[in-house]
Amino acid sequence: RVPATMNAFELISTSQGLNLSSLFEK
Amino acid sequence: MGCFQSKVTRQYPGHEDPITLASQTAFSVSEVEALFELYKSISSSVIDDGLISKEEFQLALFKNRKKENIFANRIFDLFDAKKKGVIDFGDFVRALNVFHPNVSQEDKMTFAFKLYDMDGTGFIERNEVKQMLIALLCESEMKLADETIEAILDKTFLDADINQDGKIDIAEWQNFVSRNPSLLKIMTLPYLRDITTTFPSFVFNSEVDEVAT
Repeated sequence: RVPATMNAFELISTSQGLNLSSLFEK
Repeated sequence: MGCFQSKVTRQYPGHEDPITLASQTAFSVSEVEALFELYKSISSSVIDDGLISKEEFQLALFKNRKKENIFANRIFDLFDAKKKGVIDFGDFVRALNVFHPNVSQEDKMTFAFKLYDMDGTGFIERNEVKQMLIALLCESEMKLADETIEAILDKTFLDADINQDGKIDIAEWQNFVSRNPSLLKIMTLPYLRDITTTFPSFVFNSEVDEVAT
């Protein structure tokens, strides 16, 4: 459940597309 | 070096000297060379032309070349500093530098602002945030009622958009991020600290004298 009080950017920053650490996984 | 053109330069268009790249970034020369090992593997994953295409970037991120993602597209566009539709090695190192643990929060904050200013207007607008939020919900297969999405946007803009003009400027973003530092967490990759350990083979391919490292 996503509470309506959550900050939009906090949610957005969970995107897999923004998680560059996967570039380092061989 | 004189007229000598190295094998690396011929195979990798836009390949810049590791010593120069190290001088422009938080990376040491060895770390730049270790990043080159990573770069070689990503840039040869679909077409071995020494450049990273969007497809190769997506493949490296998702292990799936067909996966479309607006955030990955946006990151790719920011990495592609010369707007050539491909990432060369210099672009790659300079863009990854922002994610280095030793780079200032100020630089990370600016990069994140550009990332979320999808249309490049100099403001993060409400419709851009809504578009990103909907994309995130689709990506994570979460379903939210329209009213909930609007409530999240209202709350976010009430907090971030200090002058309440419906868009977030860089000063408002700076202020918002300083109150919500966790938003910059994605801008730091601890992996970059140990890059020479992750790609030790750089030692065998080094083109730089040990003295320079």
